[in-house]
Amino acid sequence: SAGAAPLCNVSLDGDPDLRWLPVLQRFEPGLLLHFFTRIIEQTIPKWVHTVIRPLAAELEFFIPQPFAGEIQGICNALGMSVGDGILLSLAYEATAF
Amino acid sequence: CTSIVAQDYKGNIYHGRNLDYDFGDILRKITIDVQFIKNGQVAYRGTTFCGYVGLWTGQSPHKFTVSGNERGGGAWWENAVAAFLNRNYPVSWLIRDTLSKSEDFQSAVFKLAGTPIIADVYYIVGGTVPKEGVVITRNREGPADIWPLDPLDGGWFHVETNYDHWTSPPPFDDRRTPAIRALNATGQHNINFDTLFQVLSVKPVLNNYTIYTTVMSAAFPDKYTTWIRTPTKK
Repeated sequence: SAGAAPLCNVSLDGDPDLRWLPVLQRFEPGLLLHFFTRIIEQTIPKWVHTVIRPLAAELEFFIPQPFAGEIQGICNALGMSVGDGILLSLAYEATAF
Repeated sequence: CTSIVAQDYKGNIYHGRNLDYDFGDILRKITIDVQFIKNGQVAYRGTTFCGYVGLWTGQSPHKFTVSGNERGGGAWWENAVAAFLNRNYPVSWLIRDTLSKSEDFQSAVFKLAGTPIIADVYYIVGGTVPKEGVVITRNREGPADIWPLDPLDGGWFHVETNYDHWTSPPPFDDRRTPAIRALNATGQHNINFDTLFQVLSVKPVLNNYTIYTTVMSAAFPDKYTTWIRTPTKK
């Protein structure tokens, strides 16, 4: 069986750190945070977690816009560390190895 | 994952994909289609998971469609971190950046093939006119192979799963052969959105790791459809 994926709009005219908020509001924040924590714990080696987290302070230096702003905005909205937001973005790169 | 790019007998290009991944119980609940709006118009569209800013599937209307499939192997984590610090792109960010900036199929292929990325991957790209379909096998620094459609010589479709197309898939994970059989049974005269979805619903092309199926064609952007798949109960 199959059901259609919900359709959301993201405005590229808005600030990167605010543009995903309408999408996030369609989901329960506590549940999202729980999901993301589980994915990170099960895909990212602990030592990588330790290495990447401090780099979050240099987010804008390492990560191009609009991705840096968008990750920052999502993390702010969910009360998640920016380091974890970056790691979530690298879940494929982690599991591909 | 399984991605298919195909050309029908009229020259229309169709592109479909199954995204297979762990964490199905989570990801099926947060899979979304997103229209990225700029100046009141849909600049591009894609399928992702709430909270994940990259795209593994997407469409630039009237220009091209893209999907990404995992390519295993490659380097270990030290290299991945080094590549990240070297500002190589995560593979799903490159898809989104390409959808945002590339003006046509050719420039999209050029960008997807040549931009340094963090991990190996397969990029599958469809266009709007005959012969505009390609599978790009990527190393981190550049293309390992570029495999275009060859409809005049019988190559009216390409199937890419998670193995290099010039090798045989392992018997324990051969989704390529069933997909090819289903496409040949469908035939070039009958390929369309519905039949492509049916091909992507043949087991084991569709399997318990499949999170969603998307069918799309850049020439018909309103037909972009994503279905969240439910695994079979054991």
